Amino acid sequence: SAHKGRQSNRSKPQRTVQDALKAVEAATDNLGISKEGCKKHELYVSFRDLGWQDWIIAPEGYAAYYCEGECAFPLNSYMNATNHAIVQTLVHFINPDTVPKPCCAPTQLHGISVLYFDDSSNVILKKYRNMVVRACGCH
Amino acid sequence: NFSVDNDVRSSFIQRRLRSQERREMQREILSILGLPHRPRPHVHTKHNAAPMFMLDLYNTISTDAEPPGYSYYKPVLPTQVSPMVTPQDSRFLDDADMVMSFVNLVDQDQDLLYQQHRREFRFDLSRIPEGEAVTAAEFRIYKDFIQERYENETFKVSIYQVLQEPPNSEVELLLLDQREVWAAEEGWLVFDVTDTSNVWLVNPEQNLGLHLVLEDSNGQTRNSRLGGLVSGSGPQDKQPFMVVFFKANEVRFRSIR
Repeated sequence: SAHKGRQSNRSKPQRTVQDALKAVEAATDNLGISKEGCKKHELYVSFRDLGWQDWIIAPEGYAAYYCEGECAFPLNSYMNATNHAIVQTLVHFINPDTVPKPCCAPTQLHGISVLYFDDSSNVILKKYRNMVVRACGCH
Repeated sequence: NFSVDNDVRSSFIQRRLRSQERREMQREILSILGLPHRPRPHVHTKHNAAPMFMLDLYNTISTDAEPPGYSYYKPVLPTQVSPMVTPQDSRFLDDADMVMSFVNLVDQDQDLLYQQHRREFRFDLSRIPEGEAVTAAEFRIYKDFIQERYENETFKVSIYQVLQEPPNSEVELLLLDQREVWAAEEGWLVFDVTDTSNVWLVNPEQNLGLHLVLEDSNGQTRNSRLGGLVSGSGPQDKQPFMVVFFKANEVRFRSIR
């Protein structure tokens, strides 16, 4: 406020990006914007259904999961948004044609091991890191 | 087109893939697994010694890594010879990115006619992906209990690397590992062949195989069958094999499609 002095401004805590976000969320709540946020979805990859039982010994398949959903206001807590994602959302909100929304992507990944025969009937046990999505979030 | 299986995957709604979709899916998954094509093994019985040992290793990892509730994906196969995985194998496994077992390429029946007192084993290590360093390698052979021998009788089992096979003269051998075993002993004998595997990887032309020699307590060379060592016409779940533990020594990127 132009009417208030410098001293009173100093004693007042500064507004954070999160505060701004809350205000925008409150404003957009009434606009009917989709709330289907960024979430983890189930996807089972079955090696058996792919007809690979003759060479993949284990596992029979694995729960791969994938991330899908909107990274737009309101960014609810379950979206696990990074600070940068919040800034990205704000800038996108201001300039939607040139600045993209944050991306709904894995934030935590886990590995699996696959046991299989090669062409020579040797057996390979390989550890694949980052194969299974544990958590999704907005980046 | 949607189906829900009444098994462990019941929480997943499934749609049967059309053949084109199935091919696409196979291509994508092969790419994720880093394989250029779908392997077509000529022998794919899971009840041979090497696959059973590898499955034991797989289950050792899975127990630690899989979240609760996913343990039922583990295939359960009969383990007639156990325990195959030693605490040392578990340590090697912790440090490894990949483990590979190799089948013996020597026709054992032919070998029997040719060599009465020396067993030959050959393993093709040429198909190992680039960028993998050997951290440990073992040659494993099963020793059966032999009833017809004295229980306290001992044998000496020696494993040699073949250095040269000059025509019309004796083969040149390098002693790798040696073990004294009781006649009554039963189980897997494990020999360290790490250094030899590294030599074979760097110089594949030097891969002339391994020789096994069995001696009795008087130092007389004997047929390995006499000491209960299983190979050739013995049971499939007790056939000798080689296992190599690898660690990736570089970051690999998937090829651009």
